[in-house]
Amino acid sequence: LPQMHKRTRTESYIAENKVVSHLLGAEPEKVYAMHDPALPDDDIKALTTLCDLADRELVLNIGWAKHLPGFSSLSLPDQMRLLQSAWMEILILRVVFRSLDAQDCLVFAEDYVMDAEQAKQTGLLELHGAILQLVRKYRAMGLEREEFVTLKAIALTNSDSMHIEDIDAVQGLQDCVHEALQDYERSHHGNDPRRAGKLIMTLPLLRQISAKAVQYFCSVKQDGRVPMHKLFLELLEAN
Amino acid sequence: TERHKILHRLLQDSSPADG
Repeated sequence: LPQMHKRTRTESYIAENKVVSHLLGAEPEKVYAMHDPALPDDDIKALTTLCDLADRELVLNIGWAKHLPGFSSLSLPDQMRLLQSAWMEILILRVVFRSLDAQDCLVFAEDYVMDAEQAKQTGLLELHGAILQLVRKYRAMGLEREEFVTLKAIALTNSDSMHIEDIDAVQGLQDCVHEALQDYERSHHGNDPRRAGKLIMTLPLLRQISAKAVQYFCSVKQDGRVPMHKLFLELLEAN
Repeated sequence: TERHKILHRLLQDSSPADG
């Protein structure tokens, strides 16, 4: 019995390692804001930069989703529904992870870091503060890259879209990444048996921030002063 | 799908990461 138990655990570590290393390998490249030096430094420029960045990152994130084990086996409408629900959570989680080593700043891109003062000038202060709350939470926990990529996959598969056709297939995908996280924590943080749960319990805050962000950018869209690319607009409209 | 043409196209595109 002890041998069997050991073998099962080893097998599960191998399975976990496979999913986690697959997710690590699928991580998109770094993004750069490359903001236009010809534009005056005002709120419109900042928001234009953010919207352009978000649009380019969305393309990368869709490519990333396609690498998720099992995602491409879902029906195309279900793939769309998951992304339409979780796209902002994925964008925010990436900003949060990039910002873990920054001091009270959000690293929107390698070359685009925003502090509270700049956020205030852009009308983003509330959102900035909310995202920093999540940054502080993960920093206190010492969030690792492996955990970040797995959480991102959980956020995608846990999008709670009301229009999923094949709920069992989406649930199967979610179970796979959830199990990978649990196995990772068992093998790397065995001294904290509640760590996987603690990480999953951060997802409601992520969803709350994401809803705020969508609401904010919808108002920016309605205002009509900031140019937005089509993919970003499509997804804003999906919410 | 009609309202989400770009998302649809990117998901259908056989290359995994480029738009």
